[in-house]
Amino acid sequence: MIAWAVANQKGGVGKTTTTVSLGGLQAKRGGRALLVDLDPHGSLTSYFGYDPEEGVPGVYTLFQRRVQGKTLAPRDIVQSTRIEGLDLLCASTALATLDRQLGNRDGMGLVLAQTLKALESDYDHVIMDCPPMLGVLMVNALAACEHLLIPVQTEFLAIKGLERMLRTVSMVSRSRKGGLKHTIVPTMYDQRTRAANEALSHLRKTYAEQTWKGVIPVDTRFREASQQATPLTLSRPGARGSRAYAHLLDWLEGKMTQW
Amino acid sequence: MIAWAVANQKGGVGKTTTTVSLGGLQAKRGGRALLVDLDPHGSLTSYFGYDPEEGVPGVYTLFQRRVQGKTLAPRDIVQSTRIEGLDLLCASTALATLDRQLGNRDGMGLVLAQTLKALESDYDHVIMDCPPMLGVLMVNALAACEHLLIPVQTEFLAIKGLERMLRTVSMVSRSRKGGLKHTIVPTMYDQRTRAANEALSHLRKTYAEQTWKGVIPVDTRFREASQQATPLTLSRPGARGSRAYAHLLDWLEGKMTQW
Ligand SMILES: Nc1ncnc2c1ncn2[C@@H]1O[C@H](COP(=O)(O)OP(=O)(O)OP(=O)(O)O)[C@@H](O)[C@H]1O
Ligand SMILES: Nc1ncnc2c1ncn2[C@@H]1O[C@H](COP(=O)(O)OP(=O)(O)OP(=O)(O)O)[C@@H](O)[C@H]1O
Ligand SMILES: [Mg+2]
Ligand SMILES: [Mg+2]
Repeated sequence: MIAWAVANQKGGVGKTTTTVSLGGLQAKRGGRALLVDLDPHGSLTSYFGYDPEEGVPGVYTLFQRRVQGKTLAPRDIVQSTRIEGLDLLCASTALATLDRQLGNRDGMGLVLAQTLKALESDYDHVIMDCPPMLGVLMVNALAACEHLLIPVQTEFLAIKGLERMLRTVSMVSRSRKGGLKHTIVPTMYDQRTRAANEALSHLRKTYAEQTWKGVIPVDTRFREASQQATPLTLSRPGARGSRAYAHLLDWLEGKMTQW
Repeated sequence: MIAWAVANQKGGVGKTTTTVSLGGLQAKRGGRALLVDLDPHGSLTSYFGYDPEEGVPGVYTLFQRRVQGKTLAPRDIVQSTRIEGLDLLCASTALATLDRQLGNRDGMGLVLAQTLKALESDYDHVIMDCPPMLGVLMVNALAACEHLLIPVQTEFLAIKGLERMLRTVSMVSRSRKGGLKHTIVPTMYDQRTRAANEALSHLRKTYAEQTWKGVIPVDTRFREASQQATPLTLSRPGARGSRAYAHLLDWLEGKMTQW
């Protein structure tokens, strides 16, 4: 099983879209894929028709049981989606209270890593969708993943914010054996605007080593896909956005064998 | 002095862009405007050239002093921007630790409201830019504002998430004398896509009372403006995005006299 996290403290950069698009493709290609929604706002959870306010058992249950010292078989809280081979660990709005509840209590940074270990034989791929905030949930994802994807909009302010995200990554990286490999994924690229071209070449120059050589273009069909609860990579594999995510997945899987 | 908050738990919907655009216009029209950055990621702070990692005195200082029981003259931590009549209370990345530090400590929900009261004679307008997360910072903004603006992208998933934001608002509203008035602002409207048209008419039907009758259209010049650290409403007042924010400001100011 290989686990990836998708994170960026900046909001609206395509974290959930990246998670859904790659997860859909992994299932389509015959793998068993699990998506994990760590965002209290629950975009991924509501994408697949579950309600984050209803408190469907999910990620929050994992932390609750840990605090109560009770055991839990993770398989019992995994939900299915309409897509064959694609399952989901749901978020709930209660996750927003987790940082306050846990405070500086020790040992809460590895809850997710231990859960994924228990699911190791059930799935080939796991992708964790992070909230746009550095807190216990993002820390759990960075501790549990083998590789981190950082979607970044191709615009000036988003790149300024990237430096802060990379400092967080290097902080976590030092505390992990073998560090934390990451890939910057340029998203929402609109080749018609000068600002996007400048931003992209700045990104490629400044972070050459860790930036994917492709781009995810602007494609308004992503917004429409969220209405049909089906990843664009499945409903319209020929769309520009879908083809770009397929290239990204090919590249990542090729890299995995090298790393 | 009239204080507005701009909030939505969904990321990347145009909260910071709305804050900068309206604040810029208020200053241009001769008012004294203060912008407050409550997002640990500090988009608004870095928009005006300050670094949220450097720990420039700002919002975090307010909470720190309160916890230490020390007084602070808010005027001492307000920063100027390049724009005449537009000042800024900066964010810092340390704000991300606030929820953990404060836990369930009482009395931390009114720190911002009391700060704004102390600045009442210095400014005509205040706009608070919220992080995409329900926590102590958003709660402070909802307690301190007279009116709440909720930017919502005109797309399906964003509208599903709006129901959650409105439930948060009605929760806070019950605890305030006279409730909390709010306006939903449709943003990033792309009239060419069917999904956007359907989403907008759904928004107008379901939330007719509290939705602004206009729209903020998609305008790629917003991204370019963030590179010049000047609000689009000042650098290109004739751009379609700027004109839309000017209409919104006119409508809100007209409403303020009625409310
Ligand atoms: N390549 C793209 N082209 C056009 N629209 C896109 C693209 N990727 C994502 N979007 C749209 O942009 C919006 C934000 O995307 P998404 O919700 O995936 O971002 P996010 O980073 O997960 O946001 P949050 O910070 O709230 O978690 C959505 O409306 C989505 O449909
Ligand atoms: N009307 C618009 N048309 C086109 N682009 C826009 C528009 N409004 C905002 N943007 C762009 O969309 C991105 C997100 O906007 P912004 O940062 O203001 O959202 P936000 O809600 O403050 O995000 P966060 O959740 O991270 O705080 C930015 O790149 C901004 O330039
Ligand atoms: Mg998301
Ligand atoms: Mg913002």
